Amino acid sequence: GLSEKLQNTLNRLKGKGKLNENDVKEALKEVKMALLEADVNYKVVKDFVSRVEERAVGKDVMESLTPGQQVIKIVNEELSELMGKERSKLEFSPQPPTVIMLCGLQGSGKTTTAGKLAKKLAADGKQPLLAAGDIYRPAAIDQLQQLGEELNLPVFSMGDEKNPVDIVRGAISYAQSHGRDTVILDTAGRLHVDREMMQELEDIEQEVNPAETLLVVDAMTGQDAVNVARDFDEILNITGLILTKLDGDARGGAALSIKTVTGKPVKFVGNGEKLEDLEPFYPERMASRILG
Amino acid sequence: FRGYSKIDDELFTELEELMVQADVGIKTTMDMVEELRTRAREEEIEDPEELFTEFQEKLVQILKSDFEPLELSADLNIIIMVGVNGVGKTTTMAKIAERYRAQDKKVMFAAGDTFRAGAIEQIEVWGQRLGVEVISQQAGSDAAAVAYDAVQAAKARNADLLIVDTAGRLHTQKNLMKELQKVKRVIAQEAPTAHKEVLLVLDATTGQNAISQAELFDEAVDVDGIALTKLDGTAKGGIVVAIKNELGLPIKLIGVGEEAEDLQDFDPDQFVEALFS
Ligand SMILES: Nc1nc2c(ncn2[C@@H]2O[C@H](COP(=O)(O)OP(=O)(O)OP(=O)(O)O)[C@@H](O)[C@H]2O)c(=O)[nH]1
Ligand SMILES: Nc1nc2c(ncn2[C@@H]2O[C@H](COP(=O)(O)OP(=O)(O)OP(=O)(O)O)[C@@H](O)[C@H]2O)c(=O)[nH]1
Ligand SMILES: [Mg+2]
Ligand SMILES: [Mg+2]
Repeated sequence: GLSEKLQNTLNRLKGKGKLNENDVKEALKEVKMALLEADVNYKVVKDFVSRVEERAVGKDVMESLTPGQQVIKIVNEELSELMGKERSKLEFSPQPPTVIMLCGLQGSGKTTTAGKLAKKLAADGKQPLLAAGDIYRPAAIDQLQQLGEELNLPVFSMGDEKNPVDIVRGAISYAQSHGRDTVILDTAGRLHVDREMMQELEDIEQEVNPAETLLVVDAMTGQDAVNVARDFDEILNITGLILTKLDGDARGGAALSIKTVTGKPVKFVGNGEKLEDLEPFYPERMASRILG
Repeated sequence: FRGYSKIDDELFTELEELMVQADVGIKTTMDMVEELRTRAREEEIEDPEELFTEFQEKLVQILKSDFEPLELSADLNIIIMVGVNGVGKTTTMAKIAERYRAQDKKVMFAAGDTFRAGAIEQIEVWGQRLGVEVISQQAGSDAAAVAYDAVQAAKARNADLLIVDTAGRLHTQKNLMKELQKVKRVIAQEAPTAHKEVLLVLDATTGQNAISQAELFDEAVDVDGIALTKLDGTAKGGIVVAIKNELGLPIKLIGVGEEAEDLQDFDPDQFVEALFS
């Protein structure tokens, strides 16, 4: 992994005598490579490496017997700092029902995650109501209804002829009259650059002021992650992220890029296709996964 | 290029940044930039424009070499859609069907995703919209059994093209990759003379993981071509350069939207131009 590469590079450089600043800069290229291979955004990597460099060109590293270990320690500290220390929780509204809106690019895992969240909330003693806000994708409503059936939880739908603002309004009213305290709104996948579709989300936000607007992001997303997150966060009030498909071998550098650029926390991770595959986000685990 | 008056380190750094941000990948990028530096020195190139043009041509060459577009043979054609979760397999299948239906070909669908909620219904909606017959079984049934039924039906109805949808699966899930091999085997056994094509669907927003996906799917079921989806977003899909360069897998189709018409043949020149726009 990265620790060995750093250690080897620095040992090789140290082999010719005492380490100097340029040697450390040379070794840090390994950090740059590791982060780029992990899909961390190019500009984020540049800033990160220069921050590490500032700390690494000090006597503690250059005169250390194990400079590689010193650098790795700095990298890990800086990375964990960036990923955030707090274990992030869901916010609930003082006045029920709490509305949780899921949004994101096409295919990122929103509908499945809606089911997972409903399962978790029910297990936590809540009364969730799933709301079918995707009126475009073929059989999207069927998909959510099947998940609701599997969980024995209600799904609110108005079919695909009503607009999502009316649907979420209807869902809230249904929740109030049927004792459901949380509405989980599934929305259609959309491009951050699709003006009309982003307006639809804005309209929903204006209408119901969700306690949580969660951006659902695929862990294998590459450099484009910052563009997507920045646009969603600028147009909406994103309160957090859910990173999906972490059961694969994607390093998930998108998480670091998005956190750095938006400051918004990852609240959950999707760890599989089943409805139980939702876990809290552990920043230190993510940091070491990204470093490889 | 880009307002540079001379070839220097700054230019190569800018090139590196451009390529990495297009998801070409750091290893491929560094190899290519290194090669470009050498060429600039050896051929004594002074003009950045000239260097940049050479560079683009090199990229086009990588993507163009042994390029074969998607083509139907005169016999039964069978396309198997494979790929990880959510990349656009089912939607791409619909787009391919639309293209050939418009050419008056008889197309059929096999609802091979028997696992995911709403998967069979999703194909049925497309089948209805496009006038394509869907062969399916109950949810939870064996995907290979659906494939078997579909091949028999395609032969009986004298179909020109059978497209087999499969469930999304991570390339790292060994048992699911085995299941995919079984689907391919059943199809090969039941339609030995058919022209068969395994189409790997990749999402243009995917980063370096696409290489791992391509490697493992190719290893498991011998991929014939790639369909790169969601190029209507801001992601460049540069990872296909590394995939073509290292694995030799050709990109045949691109997806540029969510409707049935949003399918285009892969055009290396346009693609490379877009990488740097
Ligand atoms: N392996 C794995 N697959 C997942 C995970 N989350 C979702 N999926 C799968 O990803 C695919 C897409 O999931 P959906 O829930 O349909 O995605 P979506 O964002 O609602 O898609 P659109 O509505 O079309 O934008 C499905 O095959 C899911 O089973 C996860 O954490 N791990
Ligand atoms: N913008 C855009 N969206 C696309 C494109 N191709 C597919 N999609 C969308 O991506 C989402 C997922 O598409 P699917 O066809 O369900 O993907 P899949 O690979 O079959 O998903 P699973 O079967 O769950 O693994 C849907 O919302 C599609 O409309 C494309 O080229 N551009
Ligand atoms: Mg959905
Ligand atoms: Mg599908």
